[in-house]
Amino acid sequence: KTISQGDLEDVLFELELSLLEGDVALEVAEKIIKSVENDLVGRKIKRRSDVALHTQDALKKAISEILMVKGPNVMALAQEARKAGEPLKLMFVGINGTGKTTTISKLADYFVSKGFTPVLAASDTFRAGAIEQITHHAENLKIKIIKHQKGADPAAVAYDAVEHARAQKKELVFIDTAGRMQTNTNLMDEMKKIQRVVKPDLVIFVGDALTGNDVVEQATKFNDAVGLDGIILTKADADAKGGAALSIGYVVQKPILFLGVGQGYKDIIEFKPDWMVEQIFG
Amino acid sequence: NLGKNLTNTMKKLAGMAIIDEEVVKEAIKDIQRALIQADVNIKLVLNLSKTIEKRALSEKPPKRVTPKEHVIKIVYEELVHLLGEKAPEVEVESKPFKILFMGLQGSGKTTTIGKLARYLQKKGFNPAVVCTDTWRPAAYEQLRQLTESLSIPLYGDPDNEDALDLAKKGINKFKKQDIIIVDTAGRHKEEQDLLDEMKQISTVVDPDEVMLVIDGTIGQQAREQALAFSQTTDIGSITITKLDGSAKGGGALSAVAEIGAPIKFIGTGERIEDLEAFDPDRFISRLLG
Ligand SMILES: Nc1nc2c(ncn2[C@@H]2O[C@H](COP(=O)(O)OP(=O)(O)OP(=O)(O)O)[C@@H](O)[C@H]2O)c(=O)[nH]1
Ligand SMILES: Nc1nc2c(ncn2[C@@H]2O[C@H](COP(=O)(O)OP(=O)(O)OP(=O)(O)O)[C@@H](O)[C@H]2O)c(=O)[nH]1
Ligand SMILES: [Mg+2]
Ligand SMILES: [Mg+2]
Repeated sequence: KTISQGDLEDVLFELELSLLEGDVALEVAEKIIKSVENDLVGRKIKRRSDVALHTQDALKKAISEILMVKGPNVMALAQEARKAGEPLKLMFVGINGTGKTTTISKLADYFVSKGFTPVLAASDTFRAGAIEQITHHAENLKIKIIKHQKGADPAAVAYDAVEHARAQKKELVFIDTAGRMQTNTNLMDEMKKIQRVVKPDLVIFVGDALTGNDVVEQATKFNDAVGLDGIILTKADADAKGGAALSIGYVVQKPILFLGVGQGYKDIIEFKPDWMVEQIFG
Repeated sequence: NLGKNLTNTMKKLAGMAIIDEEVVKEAIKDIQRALIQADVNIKLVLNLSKTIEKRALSEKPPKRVTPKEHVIKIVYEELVHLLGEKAPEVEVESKPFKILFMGLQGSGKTTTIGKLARYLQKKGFNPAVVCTDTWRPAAYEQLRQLTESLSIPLYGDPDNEDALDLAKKGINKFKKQDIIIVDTAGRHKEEQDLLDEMKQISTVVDPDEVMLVIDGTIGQQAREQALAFSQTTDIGSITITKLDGSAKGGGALSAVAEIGAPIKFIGTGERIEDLEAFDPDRFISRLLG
């Protein structure tokens, strides 16, 4: 016997529901379920009862394929930068409050523990307390922070940080930018300007793992504007089902590099596609 | 684009003289998809669409109301039923009127407090702000920069690691003010120790109003997180932030449905003036794309 569309209707409905409840964006969930359906229809099975199991396997396969995107190995790039004597520049972008500043400090802590000397650029010159917040982290981690006064040109701060890193032979520059809505043209232009001036090696999108369907819009527009090299999803410790990972992965086909799993410096882990499969299938 | 889908289905309905079951079912499906894309809780969407379909097919539209108007009116009524007609204002009765803010990390509490303080100041009140966030670096500094230019008194102490002590001292210092707004550190439902701390803060502050701040971009987790907050203390009202982006804020709808607190304000930007009183009509039309 072969699997028919009718056999799949109920199980696919349930599966789509679990994707949606797991915060996978609607259009992405629908496309994934459609591809699973196409994968299964016409396939030979021994028993009718095998359909559910085949469907689960097909979904696991679809998820893995979406998330298995080859990405930059930041550690390897940092080591190359050290050898070349030219700092590796990472620019962090995303909408307001997703955890960019905190994530930068976690990564800085990690690289300090591996013997590197990162420089931080306080390129959020707009928000109340932004410069003080990242300065506090730099002091905790005992690393250099380059900052100007509130209201200064973010690109100028980033530029100075890169110049400092070059002069002092420091291998890494982490550029913290202000949160911005992808719908705000002026702020998107400001971000593009920072990129033009500094030419970061990696642009990292920091998204909140609790985000719903809007994550598709965010990732798409940020990717269109500056091109993303990697994604970090934060607040996964809030019991985020993390469907946002699947949505972003599907829509911009960029790798999810890390997950933020708390507010402390050590609360960051490498993202593994298995984590996503685990989240969806419990 | 879902907004277009909904418009097309609605056009079909508009073209109908009498209720056609198939077209109505199609319209309901499109409404469902619109609500899901707007981040409304899935179970809530399924329940809502059952109710809407049942009403659309069983209720006779009044004379001279087209099928389209009939279905839209039902959808609208069901959503307003959840959201409430119009959000009540912040009603300052006893003084000092204490407002306690809570919400997930990064949801926009601190910024909203700056906005609300200005909003209340413009209404002729004399608000003061208390910072009890002992976790976030420069939390007090952030509030200081927000309130300073408005000449709004602020209490905080970056060297004090005891949120309860800060709350006590702040409430005491400002007991002559009309309104005291208390900022707290962000927290989520898995951080039981922080939820316990919130219970204690609420006991110390004894708030007249508890404001839950919800990020407009939040997805299906909105309901669970709101539930966890409502278990620390009764929630009086909700503010949805970041609606100046493209998010529809459907997550907040689920929170309202779950804990029964009305949405009073929405955040529409980063500036002090970017706070609007909640308007259910505009929210619903944005929700449906
Ligand atoms: N629980 C948890 N909280 C986090 C995580 N990452 C960041 N946060 C918290 O989220 C809040 C916002 O973090 P920020 O680093 O200020 O976010 P941001 O993106 O720099 O914010 P803006 O610059 O204002 O756009 C802070 O309270 C952080 O402690 C995480 O992985 N887990
Ligand atoms: N565009 C936009 N940004 C907002 C809005 N409300 C807050 N923000 C921004 O969101 C980010 C987080 O705001 P905060 O006020 O620091 O959030 P919070 O809830 O106090 O964060 P924690 O104290 O770390 O939990 C900041 O960049 C704010 O400027 C809004 O309505 N629209
Ligand atoms: Mg920041
Ligand atoms: Mg805050």
